[in-house]
Amino acid sequence: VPSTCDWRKAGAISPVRNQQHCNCCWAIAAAGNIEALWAIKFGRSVEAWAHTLSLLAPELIDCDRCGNGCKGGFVWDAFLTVLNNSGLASEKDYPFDGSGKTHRCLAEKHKKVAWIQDFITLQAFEQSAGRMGTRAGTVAPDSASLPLQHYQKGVIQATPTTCDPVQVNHCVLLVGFGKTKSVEGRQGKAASFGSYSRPRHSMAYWTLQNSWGTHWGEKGYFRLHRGSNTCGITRFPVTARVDKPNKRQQVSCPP
Amino acid sequence: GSLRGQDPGPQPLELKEVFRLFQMQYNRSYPNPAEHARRLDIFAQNLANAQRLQEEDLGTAEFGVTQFSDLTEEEFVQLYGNRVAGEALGVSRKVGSEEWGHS
Repeated sequence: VPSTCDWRKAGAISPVRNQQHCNCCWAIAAAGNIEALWAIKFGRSVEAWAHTLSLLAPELIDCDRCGNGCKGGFVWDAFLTVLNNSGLASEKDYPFDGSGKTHRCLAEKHKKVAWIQDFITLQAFEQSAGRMGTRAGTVAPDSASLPLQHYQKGVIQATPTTCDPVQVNHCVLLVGFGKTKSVEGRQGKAASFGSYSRPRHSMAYWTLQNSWGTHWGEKGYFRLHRGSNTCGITRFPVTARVDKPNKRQQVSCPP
Repeated sequence: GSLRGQDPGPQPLELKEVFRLFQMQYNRSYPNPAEHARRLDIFAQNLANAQRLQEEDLGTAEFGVTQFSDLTEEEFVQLYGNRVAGEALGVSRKVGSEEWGHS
């Protein structure tokens, strides 16, 4: 496992989206996970596929098994929707309006541009996600959302009082991990609070893509301390599995 | 330099100015003076919350004014949160069935 990993540098991560008035972080995280896996597995950047791939959420939201995807949902439900619909249509065919309203599921009407074989929940996340993240791509974990309301930048290492690791109520996309330099700072703050004594040692962190637009956080991303289950990031880490089609001829049982 | 004992935090006039800048930056307007006053109160409360987060954070994160600073925690969770996974899955409940008489 390398000490750092950033799938954005490989062009595997689709742009930061804005869920607007729709509680669909779960669908955006799932779509981002699938897009990244396709980009990684098939060796093309998401940008290069923008016209054909750029999956998103609308199909997942409308075709959610509860039919009410803007009222919240779960990443595993998104993956089940993809499996049940035998794939996902492109965002071009199935646009996202952010209005918060769901529509009739139109999945059958559109050509499928991506699909998955399976999805899995990672065990021992903080140990395995690095390995998974490096080899297989991104992961879509849950996180508690409250400190994020006021987050501007830097690595969050919250305590259970400020960020309950049990009440995870937001889905995001893990795109990489790394370590801060020993003096990453809190200097030059304009609209945040004072310059507290900061850790002099380097800090390991996860890099996560949020779905609140690029004006939030670090251009739409945030970082959580790695190794302390900050904000419950280890609770429900899920990833789709995308593999190249097996070209071997299938063997069936002889009569 | 901690804020404690050095910087008393935004004063009323300063707060109104910070709020005005927030409104400009995020293009916020409110339908009437009462709502404006209510949002200003929420904004002040959120600055206090951000300061608490800042004090208790063990990392390098910075907290302060964001596009969500005029929302209460409840509004924020309702608008931008998700269902709580553990509750929906029932994982917080005891595993096993009473009907079977053993876990």
